[in-house]
Amino acid sequence: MYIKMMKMENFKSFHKKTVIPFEKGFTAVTGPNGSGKSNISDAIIFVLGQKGSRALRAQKLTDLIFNGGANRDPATHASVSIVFDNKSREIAIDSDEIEITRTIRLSPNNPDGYSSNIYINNKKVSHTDLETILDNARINMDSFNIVQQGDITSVIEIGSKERRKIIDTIS
Amino acid sequence: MYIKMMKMENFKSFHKKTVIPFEKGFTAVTGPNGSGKSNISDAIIFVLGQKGSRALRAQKLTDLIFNGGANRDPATHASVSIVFDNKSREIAIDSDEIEITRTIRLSPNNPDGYSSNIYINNKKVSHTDLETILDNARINMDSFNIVQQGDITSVIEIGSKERRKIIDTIS
Amino acid sequence: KKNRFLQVFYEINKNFKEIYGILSSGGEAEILLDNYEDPFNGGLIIKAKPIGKKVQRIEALSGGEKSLTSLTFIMSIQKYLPSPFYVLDEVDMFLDAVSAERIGKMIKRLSENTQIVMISLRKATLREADRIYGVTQQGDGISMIISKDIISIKDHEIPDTAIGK
Amino acid sequence: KKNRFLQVFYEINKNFKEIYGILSSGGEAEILLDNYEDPFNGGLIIKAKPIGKKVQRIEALSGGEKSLTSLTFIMSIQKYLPSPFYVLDEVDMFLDAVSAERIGKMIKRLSENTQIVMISLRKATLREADRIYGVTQQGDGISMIISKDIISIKDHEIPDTAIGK
Ligand SMILES: Nc1ncnc2c1ncn2[C@@H]1O[C@H](COP(=O)(O)OP(=O)(O)OP(=O)(O)O)[C@@H](O)[C@H]1O
Ligand SMILES: Nc1ncnc2c1ncn2[C@@H]1O[C@H](COP(=O)(O)OP(=O)(O)OP(=O)(O)O)[C@@H](O)[C@H]1O
Ligand SMILES: [Mg+2]
Ligand SMILES: [Mg+2]
Repeated sequence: MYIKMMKMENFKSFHKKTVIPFEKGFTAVTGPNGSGKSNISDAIIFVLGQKGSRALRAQKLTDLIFNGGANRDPATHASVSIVFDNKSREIAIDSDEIEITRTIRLSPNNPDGYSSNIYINNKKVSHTDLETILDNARINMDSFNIVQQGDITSVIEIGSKERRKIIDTIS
Repeated sequence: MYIKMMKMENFKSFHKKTVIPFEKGFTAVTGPNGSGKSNISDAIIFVLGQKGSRALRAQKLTDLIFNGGANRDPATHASVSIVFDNKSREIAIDSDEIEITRTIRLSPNNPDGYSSNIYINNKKVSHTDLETILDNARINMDSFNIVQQGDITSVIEIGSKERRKIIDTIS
Repeated sequence: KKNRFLQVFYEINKNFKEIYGILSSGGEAEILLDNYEDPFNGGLIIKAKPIGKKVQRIEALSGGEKSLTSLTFIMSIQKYLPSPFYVLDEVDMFLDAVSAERIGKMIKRLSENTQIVMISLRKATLREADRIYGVTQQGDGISMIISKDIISIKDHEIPDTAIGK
Repeated sequence: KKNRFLQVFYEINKNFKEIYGILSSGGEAEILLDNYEDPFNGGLIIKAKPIGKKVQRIEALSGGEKSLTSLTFIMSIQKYLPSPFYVLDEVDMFLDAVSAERIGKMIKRLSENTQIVMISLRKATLREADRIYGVTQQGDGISMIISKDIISIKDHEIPDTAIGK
């Protein structure tokens, strides 16, 4: 199983529909400060169901919607899709490709309100369903397979019991 | 006022008596991981009266004593001296040079015990006296003049009231 | 359940010792349990002894040494049971050139059976990658992605203005 | 007391705006008080707008942008009332090559009236220094310090094995 592709539309600093093909092996991402590299890892965490907004450096989920930059109006909704190669059926759905999409849309009437939806292969699912499916496929963020900027020494700094729990989830 | 020189003996990874001359202007310190660069900044913080040991990456102050490395016995005491050029009399002592020395010595009888002493120009002073003298000379660590490894973004991350207090101490 | 845990633990510990020996060029490290009789009531301890040094609390290690130890732990787990993919954001930040190069080569080896995405500004890391995506903005706050062909780094000659580390 | 505070605040804010404009090549930033009538009952807020972007909470900024903003704040204070010395440990860690170089040059300028010691692995920083001390160990856990003449970096040609960033 691996990520084949990711699509972002109006997610943080990614305004137009941006498609990133991913391949097996070792892909590096680089560029100047503030260009959007960590925003890509935020997009992955977001589409895989991250609940709080703080890990995404946002105060509320609507902060994730493209704010227009210096010259444009803010967008009204953001969406991230990730496509997995599932030939090995690690995700318990009978399909060679699995596309997970998560959207967040401002409520037209309520300035603080928003709606957030999740789709797997275009079928709407609950947040809990997504969590279950990903947990069973061992696509979770508990074994330090996703390490955010500045967090590399946290393996050392977390408590010894929390560290042991990482091994629990593997066994 | 500026630092003219620092001496370390058996402080962390500095075993022999190490003398570092400092001059005005911009001095850079470099070298491989684990070579002892941050230990130098720990020595400065230590000799200027740092109370807790955690900021020095030590569980107790006696952890600061050279532990022998792979091949030797641990030392029994550590000392750091710093010499300031005081022609501008920023330190309220009538001397062109001010030498501050701080030592930590294992108690011969009590395995966890130690004694810690502070000297200014070879005259023993209390910890509180040192603090007062340094505060009056504005040699303190409150205005982010000493930034430890990994802490550079903490100016951003501390609370807004704590940040305002930095300005309080300057005015 | 406990036996399964201990079996996994010993396997990961074996990887941990081996990988640390390579990355630290002769240092020694291991992971230990607080309680082997009842693992779930205790924690997991990391001991690391860089070459020429005495074993110490890992909090006393330098920034680079801590990063290396963390990465060793992550890779020890990956070697036992790879996650489908890894996304690592500037994990080479503290490393000197020697360590960054060793980590880069080891990530390349591990990526032969796992998809690894690394965000990095370090030439030592970028040099080992199978492909490089450049992220940039044109002064309007909008991110764009360019592939390595466009930023002409076929020979991994990374332009100094973008990274230059 | 309050007037003294406000006077210092405005002076530092003036420095903050000017230094940020230079370091971010055209960005805008300022510091604000929660409460100008009663400053001691409120906090100090930092607003930073990199070029081409909208003003946002500083928590949303990237790692490099946060470092640049932090360093700007420290330098704004230094410009108003220098501490006798500065000891900065790897504050250039997150910066790309362009920012590291600008910070290096600005540190050099500020060091003309304040003693600044910087621990760094970055060539952009080391290049600007008046002198460089190399710290190393010989496999026995004991640190030694060598001056730049001994490690032959008269032209700041730093050997790749030691730093190479
Ligand atoms: N909703 C949003 N709309 C537009 N831009 C945003 C939004 N949220 C965050 N940003 C911008 O994204 C930028 C941060 O991007 P990111 O953290 O990905 O940078 P980076 O490439 O990782 O940089 P560094 O090398 O410094 O870590 C910030 O400048 C921020 O202003
Ligand atoms: N009491 C002690 N006796 C001997 N060695 C010690 C003692 N305390 C700490 N050390 C050693 O000092 C080393 C850390 O040094 P330091 O943090 O100065 O490295 P550094 O040069 O800053 O490296 P980095 O570039 O990774 O930040 C550790 O390897 C640690 O084992
Ligand atoms: Mg980043
Ligand atoms: Mg260090």
